[in-house]
Formats: sequence, structure tokens, C-alpha cells
Amino acid sequence: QLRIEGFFPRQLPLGQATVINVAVPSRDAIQGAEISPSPGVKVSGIKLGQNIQGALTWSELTIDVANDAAPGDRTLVLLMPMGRTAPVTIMIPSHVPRISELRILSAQSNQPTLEAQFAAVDRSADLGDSPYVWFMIGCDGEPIVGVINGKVSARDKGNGVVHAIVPNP
Amino acid sequence: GKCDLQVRVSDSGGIDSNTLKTIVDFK
Repeated sequence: QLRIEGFFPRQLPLGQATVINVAVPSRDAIQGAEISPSPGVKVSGIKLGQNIQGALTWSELTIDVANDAAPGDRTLVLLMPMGRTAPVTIMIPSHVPRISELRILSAQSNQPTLEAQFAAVDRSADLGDSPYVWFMIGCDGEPIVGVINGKVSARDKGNGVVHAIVPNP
Repeated sequence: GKCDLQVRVSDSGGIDSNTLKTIVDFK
């Protein structure tokens, strides 16, 4: 049986369309995608990827999730000319943190780091004091991708300002 | 020089936020 060898992101936020990148060990076009349970979830697009890594082809699925879909796990199965893939699990979270107001506080070319700040709202207040901040910074060469611990100063419960020290590439 | 920066945050349940982008102008 064919397997989905990689996919990201693994979360489908409520009330929006999400593009999921999927890798399958086949050059064939994906004929369909099934998500179950399906209420409130619709596959609205399948785009055969041009990105081929060895035996894997990365394609893009666009999945629409209604505002009133039930949070929780879903299984995703791809329909290929050779048959159905084994299922993988993706999740509809009940809430997602929202960030805004990204500002650079200091960026000097002769310093090893730069300091960034942004506002974060997390309805369930589970961001914590030092959440993971994922970053990608690109200048002329290959971008640097990484994760650091941010530092939260709270405005009030579930609403804070995050400071992040990012390496200078 | 100028660089592109993208950030997102994860909560303690591993749920990712939206992504923000900006241009960093190094002095």
C-alpha cells in the first residue's frame, strides 16, 4: 500500500483554507483526497507538485474548514491510480494563537543578533512565558531557519508582547 | 543590508500561530 511519506502543516485552523504539502512515492497525479469525519471540511484543490525529491513527488492540497467544524483529529487518505494511501492524521485545533504588529527593535550589522517584538493573543492563555518562536531570515544566500525561546511580557491574560532574539545571518 | 524575516509562535499544545513577515534593515 502507498504511504504518504511527508506532509505539512498538520493543522487545519477553523474558518480558513489551508494548503497542505504532501509527499507520495509516485509520479502519478493525485486523483482525490478524502478526509473523515468530513462534516465542515472540504478538499477544494489538488495541484500536482513540480517538486520531485528522488522517488517522492510533493503536491499541494487545499482544504477548506468551516467556522463550525468540530475540532479534533481527522484522517486524510489520498486516492492514487494505484489505489488508496494509508491514512494519516491531521488536526483541527479548537483555537490558534494570533500574532500581529511585528517590529524590529534593533538590527545592527556588526551584532550577532537582532531583536524583534510582536503582539500575541492566545484565547486559552497557554502560550506560557517563553514560547517557541520559529523564524526564517534570508538575506542574499540561503535563508536560516530555526527556533528560539521568546520572552513574553503579559498585557493581560491571553494577551502579551513577545520579544525574540534572532541570529544575524 | 536588507533581509527578510518571518516569524510564528507555537503554544504549549504545539499549535502554530499565523506567520508574520517584515524586512530587516541592518544599520
